[in-house]
Amino acid sequence: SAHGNKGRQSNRSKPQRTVQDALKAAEAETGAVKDVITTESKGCKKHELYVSFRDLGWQDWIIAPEGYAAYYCEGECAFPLNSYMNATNHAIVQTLVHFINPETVPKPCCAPTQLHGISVLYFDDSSNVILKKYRNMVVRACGCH
Amino acid sequence: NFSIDNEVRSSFIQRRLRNHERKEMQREILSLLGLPHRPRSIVHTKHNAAPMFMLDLYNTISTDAYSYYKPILPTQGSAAVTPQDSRFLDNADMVMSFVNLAFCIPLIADQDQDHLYQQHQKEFRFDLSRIPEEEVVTAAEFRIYKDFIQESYENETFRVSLYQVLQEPPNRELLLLDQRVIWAAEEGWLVFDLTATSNLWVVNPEQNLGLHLVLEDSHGQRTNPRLAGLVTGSGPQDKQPFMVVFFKANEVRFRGTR
Repeated sequence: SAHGNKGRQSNRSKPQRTVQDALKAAEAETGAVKDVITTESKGCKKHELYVSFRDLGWQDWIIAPEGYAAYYCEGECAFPLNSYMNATNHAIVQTLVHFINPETVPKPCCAPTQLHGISVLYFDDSSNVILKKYRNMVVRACGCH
Repeated sequence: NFSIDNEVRSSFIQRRLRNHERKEMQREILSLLGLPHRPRSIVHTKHNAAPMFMLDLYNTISTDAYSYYKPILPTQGSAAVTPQDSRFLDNADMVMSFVNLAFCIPLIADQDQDHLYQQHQKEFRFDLSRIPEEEVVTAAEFRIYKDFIQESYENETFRVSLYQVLQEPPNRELLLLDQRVIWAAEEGWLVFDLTATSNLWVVNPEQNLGLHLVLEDSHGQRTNPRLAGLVTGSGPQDKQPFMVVFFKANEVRFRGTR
């Protein structure tokens, strides 16, 4: 609530209705529903980005892997956010507040919601071999934060 | 250096990178790997015992938690990963193999070269000084290959003793770490636990004076390790002795600001 304690107490009996009313008004004003249809295909999604150690010319010292699919997230996080299953609860609230105050409150971001590790095997300066586990290197799922 | 799927609509990376951009990109990826630069000298071969063993460890992880990575090279005949190694691996953030430096020490012209050669066959040195500070040793092993020897009697046995060098000659002092009896007909990797010793060497690098191996026949007579089939330095590359250390990071790793 942006109205402080007094306002919150007075609206406590029907808080949902107040939000819905605000959204209906916002839809009417901004044509948001039409916008959803046009932006649906641009929604927050996972895209592949392959980092190739072979193409970087590092195969003489990186023994394995040859490269890895890192992935990245791209797309819009637009109203109505709860149609995206990966949107966090807080992202939905963030969208609502953005609607109410678009000038100052930003939209939620399309970002990784699940990350995965990889392991890399390589030589060091002294011809020793290192096997290192790297956490959070690969995006498994994207969502709106 | 990057390829992206066809669905991507953004064009920020779908162009050929300029040279300086390519270098920047390489620097970023090196930073992800926690490396300041690529190795300066690349004279190593992937078919030595240590890289082959490490590749086996890598493949163990790949077919386990990181199942989307397929094994890359056939690793038959390498220092097989034991169930104990797999347990160490589960608990590790990093594993490092170390090459034996004792065999690389240049011979001094006026010394008896045969004597030095014999000496180096029983000495093993590993440089543990480049281990990152946040890494803690959870397990360490010394691995040496025992070849089958035809010349000996089938039931002949040898005693292998591994010592930590506490003080160098002339007042040499040795600490017995492990001792075991091997059959002449045996073939495969002998694995000695070096966890306590490695921890000591990491904390006090000046005390890292290496390992000393002693071989005795069944009569207690000291003999050349090669006679029992132990590969100590001059044998095939894929059977060279090496050390492997398992590490666990004791704090969250932060990438340094560049």
